[in-house]
Amino acid sequence: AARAGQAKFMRWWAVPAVIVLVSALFVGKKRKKETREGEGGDQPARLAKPWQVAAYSTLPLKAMSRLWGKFNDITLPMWMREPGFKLYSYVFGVNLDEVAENDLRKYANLGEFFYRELKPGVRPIDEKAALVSPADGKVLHFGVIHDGQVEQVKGVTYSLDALLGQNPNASAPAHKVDFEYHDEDEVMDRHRDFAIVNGIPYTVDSLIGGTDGHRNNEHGNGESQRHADAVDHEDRGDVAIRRTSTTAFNKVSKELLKPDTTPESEKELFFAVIYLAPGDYHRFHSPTHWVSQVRRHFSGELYSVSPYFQSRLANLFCLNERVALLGRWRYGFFSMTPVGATNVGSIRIHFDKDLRTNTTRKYAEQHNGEEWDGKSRCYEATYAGASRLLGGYPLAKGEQMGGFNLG
Amino acid sequence: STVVLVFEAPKSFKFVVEAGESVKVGQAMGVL
Repeated sequence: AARAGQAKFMRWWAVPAVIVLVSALFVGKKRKKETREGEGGDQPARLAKPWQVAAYSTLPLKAMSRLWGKFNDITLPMWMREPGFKLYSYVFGVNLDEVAENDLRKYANLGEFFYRELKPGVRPIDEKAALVSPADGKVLHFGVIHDGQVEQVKGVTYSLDALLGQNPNASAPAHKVDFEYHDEDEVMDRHRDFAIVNGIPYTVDSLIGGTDGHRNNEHGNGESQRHADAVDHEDRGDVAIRRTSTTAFNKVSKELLKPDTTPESEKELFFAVIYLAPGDYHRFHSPTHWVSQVRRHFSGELYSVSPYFQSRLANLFCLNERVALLGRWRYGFFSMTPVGATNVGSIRIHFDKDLRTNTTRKYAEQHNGEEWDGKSRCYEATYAGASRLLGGYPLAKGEQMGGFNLG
Repeated sequence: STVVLVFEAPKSFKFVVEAGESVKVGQAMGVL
């Protein structure tokens, strides 16, 4: 009787176990194949059918994202924090040795831990490279833009105009200030005359957004310097910006004022896409020395941007909510566009305190002064007041710019 | 989340990463 019972038990669990095992192997193999496709493999993209896209778009993704954000802003009890964040780190591959805060209990919730900072020096900046990675993540795709079409995956493109808005080059006029350096190699003193523009001596303060615009060396009263030291934020131009640092200004101006003799015919438009996985450090940094002149906030959808969806949804980056920062670097036009996703709907730009993404209907109506019609819109602002000489907000290579928040 | 870079550069610009490669902040992506 015992043997008969044992045999029956064996039969009972053996069949489902084999089914589960085979299914897991099949799903694993399928996922690996899909990931390879999403990363630009040789296989052509298999785009979702229109009814699948329609079905996906009916999901209240923005509401879900905001709810997810609120949920992750709930303060966790002290006993739960350290084991909870360690579990998250184990699952998503966070290197806790790099986290700036050693005591994980100081992060009140997952939202704070997700937006963690890193210890100084753990991300050395390659000073020799023309372009460095702006974020921790995976390079999904890069290349040259032909005929204004950016390749999303193999064989599928989207329009550059749709991504950044119409005529991005027009928003970044060529730098044409008559400029003279006093001493290029000298460390600049913000209280000392820095440059002469059209015969007028300028100080560093006046160039990076001081209150007086310019100050004559002999007749200036020094008010701009005193005021500049006291004020951290100030409304300049169309948006409120944080005052740029003298160090960033020095680095960027030295780089941008070097002559670029490359003829236009010898230039091309390049692109690169970096995907940040849930466990990655979610702040982004400046990839080179450049000046951001225009910010365009496209209030779109919040579809997932994982490699799987990138290989399934055409025009994904033009549909999702994003903040396009447009400007110029030494070689011409430069732009950086953080794109939101369902779990990280909020994009923060640290020097632009007016920017609000993944907002509710009520907030949009209050702050944008227009009736919400549910359609995707582009809100444009300029950073022209941030640096009078450079005509925008200077961003030094490796400088922290902003990040993504949960929800 | 994703970051998309679009920029003008001389034709001699070369990416020094591979598609699918993991990168860290500050790591070289392109040289001239």
